[in-house]
Amino acid sequence: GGVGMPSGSYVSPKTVWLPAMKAKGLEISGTFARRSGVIQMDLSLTNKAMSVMVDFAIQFNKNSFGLAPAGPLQILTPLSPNQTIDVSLPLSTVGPIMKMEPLNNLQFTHRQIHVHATQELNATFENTQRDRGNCQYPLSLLFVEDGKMDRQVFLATWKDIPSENESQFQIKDIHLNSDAATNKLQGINIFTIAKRTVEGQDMLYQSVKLTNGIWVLAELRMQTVNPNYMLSVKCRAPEVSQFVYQCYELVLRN
Amino acid sequence: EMDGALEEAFSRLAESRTNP
Repeated sequence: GGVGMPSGSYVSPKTVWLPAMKAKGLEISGTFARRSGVIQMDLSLTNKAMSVMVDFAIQFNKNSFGLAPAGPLQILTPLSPNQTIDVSLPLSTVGPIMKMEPLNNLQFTHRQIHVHATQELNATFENTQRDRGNCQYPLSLLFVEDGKMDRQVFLATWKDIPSENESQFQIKDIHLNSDAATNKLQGINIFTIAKRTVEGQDMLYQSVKLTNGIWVLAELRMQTVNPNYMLSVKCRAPEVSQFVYQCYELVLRN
Repeated sequence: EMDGALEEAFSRLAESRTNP
């Protein structure tokens, strides 16, 4: 994490979501973070056009978990040519829902107004530009802070979820012991409920709760002599399992 | 007593997963 972030909360570097070529000179790059329960979209807007840009706005298309801006984009000053502005947009999860492919895909529409100056007429004119961008968010954005399942409920739920709903993933070449892994995972609200050591393997039983109430149960297996972890994920909505696995990969490697 | 039973249940789960 960076300055001022709780330890363990990894934020991916910004990537370009809307290249300047596709948006008449406006480049949008961004990343996502969950900070003390608040979901944020961190954006950088760069003006690569000759005109000044003003009056920025963003809308989201329907998406799998109802992500939506919780307020307007707070960009109060014009963006001059070659200028970049950084802004954090808080998000809610009460927007309209439509299952996306992939599940964590987010399409957005961005609008800005280009202000052109004409020396000949000694005047300015404006034209509105709308562009569609696309990005994907880590599912950990939706892992809530009260995702530590009651231990008895965990055991009953684990038994109750059929084995067809279990997915297994190998996480290769991780050199962390189980305590370090537990701490890192807790930083993104993956909670360890129990730990057992059987035949030289540490087995961690963990739970995650998504903003929409879906619970995910996991078993993380590690051996001191083997840097490859084995992750088993059980969920009543098994389509989320591979996206939960991606979060394990991301946080354990960073 | 309840805690002991829960601890035991987790141990059984881990055992069953290692030696199915």
